[in-house]
Amino acid sequence: LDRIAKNKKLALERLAANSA
Amino acid sequence: SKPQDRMGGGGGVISTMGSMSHPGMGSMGSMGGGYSGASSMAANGLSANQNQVLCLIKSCPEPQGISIQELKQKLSGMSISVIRQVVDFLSNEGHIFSTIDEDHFRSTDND
Repeated sequence: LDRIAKNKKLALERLAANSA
Repeated sequence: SKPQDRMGGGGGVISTMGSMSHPGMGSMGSMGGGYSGASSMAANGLSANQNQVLCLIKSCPEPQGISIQELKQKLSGMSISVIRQVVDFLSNEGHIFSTIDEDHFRSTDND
């Protein structure tokens, strides 16, 4: 499902932003 | 010539900041920092609830993730609203994300 991939990408970006 | 009276001078400093040891918190080495020593906090700065939820989500094998209902069943002491707060927080932090709908979550660090 596309939504899953999209949300995962978003989450990974958030994670990266948070740990930066 | 310095007087070496190291003992007793300066009056008893009795503090509780003893043990500097955090024995093997193992697993995730990269995080470091911000450990404040509160007993409900783990090494990564999450509360006990948050860690439990994160742990369950991480351990879920389903591609669509684990549902709020399943979390609730496994964390019988936790109410839905608390669980929702926790997943909300975790997804804001980027640790987890919702999958097929807003009730299913997966962890970012298990592929």
